[in-house]
Amino acid sequence: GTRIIYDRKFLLDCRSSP
Amino acid sequence: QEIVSPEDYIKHPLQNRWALWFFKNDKSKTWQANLRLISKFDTVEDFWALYNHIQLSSNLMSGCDYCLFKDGIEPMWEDERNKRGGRWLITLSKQQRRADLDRFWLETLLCLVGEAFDDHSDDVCGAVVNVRAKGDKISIWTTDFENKDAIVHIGQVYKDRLGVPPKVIIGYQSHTDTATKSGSTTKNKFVV
Repeated sequence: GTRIIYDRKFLLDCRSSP
Repeated sequence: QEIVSPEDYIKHPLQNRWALWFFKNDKSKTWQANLRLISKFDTVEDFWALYNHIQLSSNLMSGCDYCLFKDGIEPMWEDERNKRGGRWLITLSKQQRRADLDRFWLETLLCLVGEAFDDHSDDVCGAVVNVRAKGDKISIWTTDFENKDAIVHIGQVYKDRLGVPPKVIIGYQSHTDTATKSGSTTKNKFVV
């Protein structure tokens, strides 16, 4: 199957979003 | 009428559900009684909600650990998924608590929840940070010390993500060797 991969920039950007 | 994109209200699912554990060294209790499950999460947003809510590792008392493991794997050598495994170990100097500990631990968490090791991420069981007066440690635990390809790939990516200089060597040790060591150091099965 497909793996759900997130790079560090995406993850860090999610931190500041409400 | 305002159109709301699903991006704005659907949380981003993770490949795995993760459990964060906390260990506090209370010598009047057994090792297992000192280990507590804090919370589980399976989305990016819930990861940050938890991370933002807890103390940084550098603020913990000496003797405490955080452990982040895949749901269903207990953060101990005895677990079925750990007992033939081992760990990539990062040992920090006392000076590195201020400079690197929190940064390295967050990077470790991002590697795990983001599945940074591609298909070799299946070999990952979890990660541990040990806060200790004599020097802190961070490790990524994998499931089988004989899976050389997976272990070496994980080690190379991890070292790169932490920004460890090429001339600095990090080692992978089996839990069996760590448990049965006689001196203060455990022999490395692999290095990168």
